[in-house]
Amino acid sequence: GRYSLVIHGGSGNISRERMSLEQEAVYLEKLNEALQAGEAILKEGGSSLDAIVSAIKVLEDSPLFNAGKGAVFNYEGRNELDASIMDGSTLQAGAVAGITNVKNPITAARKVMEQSSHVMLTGRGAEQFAFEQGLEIVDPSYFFDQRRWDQYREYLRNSTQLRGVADPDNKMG
Amino acid sequence: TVGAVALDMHGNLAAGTSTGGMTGKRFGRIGDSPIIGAGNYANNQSCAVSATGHGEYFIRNVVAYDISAQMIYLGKSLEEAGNAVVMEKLKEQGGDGGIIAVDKDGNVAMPFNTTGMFRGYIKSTGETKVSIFE
Repeated sequence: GRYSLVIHGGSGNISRERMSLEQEAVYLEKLNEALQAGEAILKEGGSSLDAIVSAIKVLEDSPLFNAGKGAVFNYEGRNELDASIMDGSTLQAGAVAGITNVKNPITAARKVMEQSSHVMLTGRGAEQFAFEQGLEIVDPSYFFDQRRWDQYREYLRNSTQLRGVADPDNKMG
Repeated sequence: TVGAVALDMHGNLAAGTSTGGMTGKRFGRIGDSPIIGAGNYANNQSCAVSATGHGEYFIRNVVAYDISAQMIYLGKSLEEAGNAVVMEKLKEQGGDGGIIAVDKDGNVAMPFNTTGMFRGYIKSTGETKVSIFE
């Protein structure tokens, strides 16, 4: 009856000084919620695949993390999402890349693994496949998060690739 | 990027990773998350791994598969293989990031070479922990 579940919400040079105790508590609570969602499946004898999809959906649905809702923006100000999944018992795998309208990308990766003969589908083709598989399709605006949008605007202001021309001296206007 | 790895009661391992990628990415840039063997891998013989970090380094070093391969071919433990890849090889190259992993015996590893990683685990023993910093 042994099981284990591990999750992550991303890594980076997060500074403890810039994160208040209240913010930290909010993140830790969401991580616990994802663990509960996955464990609820494992403790009933459910599969590790179902458990990881359940945990990841909690994190994709939260704007706190860079996945699903709350994902970062690309250079054009759009959300392009990627996901992958692998089954250790069969070595089957599925992945999607560059999708913009599937609510939970991890479910699209799983459909690729289980309902196609491929491993990775990308862009419009992956979106068409997800639609035909009956996955939840959302308007791209569903993924918008103001904090990420502000980060994106800050990136454009600071980017050395202003107007597509490299600015080797890093002159800022 | 978010991820999860699990060992179920039937002894099966699975790994999943999902991401929005990198702020300001252009030209269809893809990181390691959707690349099997780089940002995500699972094999009942060894472990399940999900990665987060500077994707290009994780792709070039085939990080998730490398951890599994070091367990299978070198007989390393999950902790030894995870540290060798994340805390030595990647760190030497300046590849920022971390991984979460579980092995076929339910052991957990969460090494990272940045100042923080949102992470957590729960076991059938009741043991559980969530954290951000070291």
